[in-house]
Amino acid sequence: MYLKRLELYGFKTFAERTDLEFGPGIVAIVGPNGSGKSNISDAILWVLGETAMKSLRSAKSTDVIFNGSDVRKALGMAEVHITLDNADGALPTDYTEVTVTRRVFRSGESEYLINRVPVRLRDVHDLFMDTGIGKQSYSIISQGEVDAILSTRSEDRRALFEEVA
Amino acid sequence: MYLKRLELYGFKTFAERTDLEFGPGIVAIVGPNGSGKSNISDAILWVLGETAMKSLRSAKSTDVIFNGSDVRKALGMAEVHITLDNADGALPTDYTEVTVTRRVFRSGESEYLINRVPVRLRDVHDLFMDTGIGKQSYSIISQGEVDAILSTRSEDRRALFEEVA
Amino acid sequence: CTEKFLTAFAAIAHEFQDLFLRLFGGGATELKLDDPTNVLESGIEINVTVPGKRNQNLLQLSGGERALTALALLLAMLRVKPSPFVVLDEIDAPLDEANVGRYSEVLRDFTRDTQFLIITHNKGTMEAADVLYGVTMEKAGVSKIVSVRLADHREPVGTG
Amino acid sequence: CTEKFLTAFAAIAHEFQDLFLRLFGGGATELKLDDPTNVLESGIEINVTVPGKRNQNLLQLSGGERALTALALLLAMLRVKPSPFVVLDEIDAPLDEANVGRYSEVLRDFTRDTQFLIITHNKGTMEAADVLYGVTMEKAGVSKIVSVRLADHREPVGTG
Ligand SMILES: Nc1ncnc2c1ncn2[C@@H]1O[C@H](COP(=O)(O)OP(=O)(O)OP(=O)(O)O)[C@@H](O)[C@H]1O
Ligand SMILES: Nc1ncnc2c1ncn2[C@@H]1O[C@H](COP(=O)(O)OP(=O)(O)OP(=O)(O)O)[C@@H](O)[C@H]1O
Ligand SMILES: [Mg+2]
Ligand SMILES: [Mg+2]
Repeated sequence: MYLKRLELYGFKTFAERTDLEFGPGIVAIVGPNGSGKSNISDAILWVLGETAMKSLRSAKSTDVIFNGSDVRKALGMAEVHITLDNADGALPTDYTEVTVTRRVFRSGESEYLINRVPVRLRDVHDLFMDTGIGKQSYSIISQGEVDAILSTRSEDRRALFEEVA
Repeated sequence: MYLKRLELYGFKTFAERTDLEFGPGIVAIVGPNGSGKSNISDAILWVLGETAMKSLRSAKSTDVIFNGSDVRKALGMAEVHITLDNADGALPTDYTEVTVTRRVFRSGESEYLINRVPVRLRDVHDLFMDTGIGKQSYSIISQGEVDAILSTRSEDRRALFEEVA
Repeated sequence: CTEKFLTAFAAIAHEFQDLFLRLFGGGATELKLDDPTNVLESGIEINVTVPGKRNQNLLQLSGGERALTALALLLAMLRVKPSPFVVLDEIDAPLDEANVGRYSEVLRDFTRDTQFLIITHNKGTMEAADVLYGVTMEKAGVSKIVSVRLADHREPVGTG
Repeated sequence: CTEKFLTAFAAIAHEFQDLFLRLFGGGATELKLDDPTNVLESGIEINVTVPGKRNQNLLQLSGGERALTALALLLAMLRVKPSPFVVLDEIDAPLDEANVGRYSEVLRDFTRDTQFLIITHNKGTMEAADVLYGVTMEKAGVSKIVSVRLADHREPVGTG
């Protein structure tokens, strides 16, 4: 299984439909301060089912919707699609390619889809259970968070080890 | 008033007597990871009377004494001298040059001196009261701490503003 | 459950030692359960010694030493339970040039099983990447992806 | 006391706006008391808008934007109550090249009243310094100061 594509539309600073293709190896994301690099990492965390707004540098669920700039009006929705190659059958589904979609509207309403079929958040979590992806803390390290692994109290470190067990 | 000299002996990684002269303008301190740069900043915080061990990345008061390496045995004392030019009379003393010394021994005993005269810690704090130096938080920013100014709760930010008032 | 946890714990401890040696070129590590009689709830203690120095309390480590130690632990977990992709957001910020080199070399070893998305300002890390995505704001407040460089032809494509 | 605090608060707010504009090349700031009826205990709220973007919650700022905003506030306090010397330990770590340039330019303005000791790994910041002290460990675990470069002859002296 590997990450093939990420599509963002209306998520934080990605007011325009943006498409990122990924291949094997190391992909570096570069650019000036404030240009939107960490917003890409937030988009991945979000589409994989993250619900703790604090981990997304947000106060409420609609904070991830593009809220306008000098040149563009605020949008009414944020949407992210993540596409994974599943030829090796690592994900518990028959599809050889799996696309997970998450949307949130100004009203606060959320939608989740797997291969365009509406599902609940629970289904997204079940899909990624034990595959090494998703909310597990050692696969997405947000800016400034790497130090937290060492500085948490010894009881908190446990949770990290338990995810591996 | 300005900073003229800093002398370290036995403080953290400064096992050998080390002398740094300073002039006006911008002095950059550079070097590989773990070489001892932040230990210099800790030495300044310490000699000016810092007592919170956590701000010195230490657990107890004797943690600042050189505790040995592959090539040298541990020492029994840490000592730092800071020399300030006082030609403008900003410090409440007649001397045109003021040297503050702090020592700590393995026994845990501490000594403070101003121009080689033993004093109490209170006297060091009084010397620097209202001069803009010392424990006040906006003149020494330790590694990783700059973010704390924005992320503290709004009540904690007050203390910073009060130091200026 | 206890069985499974102890096996994983021992495996992580082993890999952590190996990766710490690779990243620091020496030294030693120790992962210990605070209370071995209560495996399922005990906290976990981390002790490391950087080459050439005496036993250190984690607090005394420098900014760069902490980042490399945390990285060694992360990669140890990745070895025990691989993840198809990993996102690392500016974890190379505290590292000096030599350590940036080691960091990207060690990551390279993991690319057989794992894709890495690395956010960085560091030229050394950029050079080690296979693909480079540039993010910029041509229109105020709106992000745009501008260039993709493929390792085989080092010139960025269409960075205009 | 209230009088003194309010005067200092207003002065800091004014300088903060000025320094934010210098560091970001635009935008706006606001410092507010959470509870203006209780001046001596009220918390302090910080609101900023980065040029080109809508009003932002401090949480949403990027790593580099946060570092520059915190720097603007620090320097504003320094203007209201100067300190003879200031130590800054790697506050340029999250900054991109352009912002490192602005950071050292703005610091230069403060050198009439204040000495700066800047710990950095960033070449841009090193070039802006008047004197460069190198710290190294020739003997394991023992720090040594190795070189001093004076701005007038740019070549490091005795970096051997
Ligand atoms: N909902 C939103 N609508 C519009 N802009 C937003 C939204 N949420 C966050 N932003 C903006 O995104 C910017 C931060 O982007 P991001 O953190 O990705 O930057 P970065 O490229 O990682 O920069 P750095 O190199 O400084 O870490 C901020 O200026 C913030 O105001
Ligand atoms: N009492 C002590 N005796 C001996 N060594 C010590 C003592 N206290 C701290 N150290 C060592 O000092 C080193 C850290 O030094 P310091 O934090 O100054 O590095 P640095 O130059 O700032 O590096 P970086 O660029 O990574 O921030 C650690 O390796 C630590 O073990
Ligand atoms: Mg970022
Ligand atoms: Mg340091």
